[in-house]
Amino acid sequence: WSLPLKSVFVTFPGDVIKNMTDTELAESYLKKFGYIDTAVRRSGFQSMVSTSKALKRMQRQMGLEETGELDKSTLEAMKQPRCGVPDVAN
Amino acid sequence: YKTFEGDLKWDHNDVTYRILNYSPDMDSDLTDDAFARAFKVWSDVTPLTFTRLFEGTADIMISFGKADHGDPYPFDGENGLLAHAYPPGEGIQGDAHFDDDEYWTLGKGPVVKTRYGNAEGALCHFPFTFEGKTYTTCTTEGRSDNLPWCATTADYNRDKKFGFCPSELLYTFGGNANGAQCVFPFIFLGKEYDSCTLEGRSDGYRWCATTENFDNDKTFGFCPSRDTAVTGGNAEGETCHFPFVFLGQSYDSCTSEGRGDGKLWCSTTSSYDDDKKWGFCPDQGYSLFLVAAHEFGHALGLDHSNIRDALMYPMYSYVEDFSLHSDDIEGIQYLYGPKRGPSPTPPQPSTPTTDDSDDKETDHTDETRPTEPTTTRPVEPTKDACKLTKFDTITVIENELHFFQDGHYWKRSGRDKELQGPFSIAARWPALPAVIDSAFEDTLTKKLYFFSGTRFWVFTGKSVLGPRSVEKLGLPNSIQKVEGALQRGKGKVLLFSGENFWRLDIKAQKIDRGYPRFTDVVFGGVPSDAHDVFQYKGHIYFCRESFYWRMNSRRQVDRVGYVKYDLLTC
Repeated sequence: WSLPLKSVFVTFPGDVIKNMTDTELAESYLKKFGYIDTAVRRSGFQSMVSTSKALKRMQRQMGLEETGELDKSTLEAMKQPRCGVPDVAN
Repeated sequence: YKTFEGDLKWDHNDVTYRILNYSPDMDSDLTDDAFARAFKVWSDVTPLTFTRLFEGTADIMISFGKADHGDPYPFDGENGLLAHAYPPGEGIQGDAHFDDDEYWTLGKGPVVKTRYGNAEGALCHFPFTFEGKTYTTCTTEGRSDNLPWCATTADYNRDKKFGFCPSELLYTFGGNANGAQCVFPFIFLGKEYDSCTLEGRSDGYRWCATTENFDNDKTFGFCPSRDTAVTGGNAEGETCHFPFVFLGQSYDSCTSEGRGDGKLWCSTTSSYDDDKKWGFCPDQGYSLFLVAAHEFGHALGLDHSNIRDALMYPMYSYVEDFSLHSDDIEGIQYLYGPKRGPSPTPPQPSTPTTDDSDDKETDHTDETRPTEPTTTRPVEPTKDACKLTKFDTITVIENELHFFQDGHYWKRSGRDKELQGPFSIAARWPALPAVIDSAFEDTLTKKLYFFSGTRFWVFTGKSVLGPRSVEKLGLPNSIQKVEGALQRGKGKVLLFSGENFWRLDIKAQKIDRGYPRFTDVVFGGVPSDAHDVFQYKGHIYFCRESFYWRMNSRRQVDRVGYVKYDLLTC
């Protein structure tokens, strides 16, 4: 029972497939909704720190556990339908 | 709540709005009404008034658009971003834009307003029966002119009430043809068209000519979406073609086969294999009323709240009986103050109303009801299964569907599987609590298992064992309740809780090794937070709120429908 059936997946013409990794999706989300200030350029380490802070800020806004990490519930929240107005004013 | 930096707000209380265009998904009357109700959400708690303008510049200009729609913030296709709005001010400030790649409804599936016919524009009643067959969408059956129609009561043969559904063969909207219907075929840039087309436009809206030759006459209109029209894919606006062939197999309904995301799709021609024309099947859509009320909050000066139940929370979620959260009220009253003076008193009816007063909607609800059927069952509303939006559990006992809710149960039994009840749980199964989270019948021993919270009971006839703790079965103490049970094979049952499920060996009364497993890994395409899971007539059902997702033996979601209509047969 528990073995999933082998399904055939096809590529549907015209399908909007957002080929993004989870990290890319998160970065795009944090930028789009104002959690990361896109005007500031950062180097690698600073970027990691900032992303963690941004994630925490986003998690606080969404009422999620503030882990600062891209966990499953945060990723799920980022995939939810929502309003396009940024959460953090710029 | 949060306001925009500088507490941006209108400097006058008589705010104006203008609707610049409409979505093909919803009738303009329904759209107007949704926007009016969305404004009323805010005018009910502030001194603000909202006046609609039909020309010129209004404070709040409302429009639908797709992708790049003329401002610096393009939309992103279906799902994701639904809409946005600008805080109060001049120019684009205060305006609200809605993504027309979304499927706009009132949040519960297609809302189809009829035209012509004899129902005076009433909404379609789905499902309805016509000559013994049940229809859940508009149909062209019984007509030779190919115009889709629907009944506006539950039984066409009894009531004979009907109207025509949106169709380009009946009318267009926008454009310059005053709503005239499409003329097919028509000529555009020397080429002949037999259906609405996207050609010649960059905004993604389907249009047609309303005379035989657009090149000569230049009259056109936009095509309304049929309730059966697909969204997305490469055939948006066209209708599913049943049956259709996909990878050599014939399909009579929408399927998730071929996709990894569980979304239901269909071919719009008889053969996907040959034509590769497809789209997603219509779902419940997004409530224009709820999204508009949120956007208008921005247009009045409110930023996003971090309170999940507040209207100004950034994520969309459908709520049946909407009322403004105290956080939203505090926010808007911080900007504009509270409403003063008495509320207007509605005129009293001259004759007494009938017994359906409990069913009346408030102005804030997001549900538009079709004309009620002419007969109703004289039951107390609180005990009418058809008026419940959610059940504690649904299960099959002695081959009959049972619906449990707060001390009562209903069952579909008898030759015609009519809904019977309510019955008292305590009367039939003494010792059980009022709320049953899950239940199943062991097909081998016919013992009945009931779960409530972290306890379970086992009934053999009238004798009962329990309550016992679910931990005794090997379930972790972290789970708060068992939400669904699926009998699988001999002596095995799957128990669902949260996003996981476990396999119980009934004989050993122990959970098998290798569990829990994630529900969404094994059952793709169903809600991971289903609150009822059960098996009925060879299909597995996952219920969430008033909807069910039906899965076939190949674990493909082959139908999504209403518990109320399809399972309760209300």
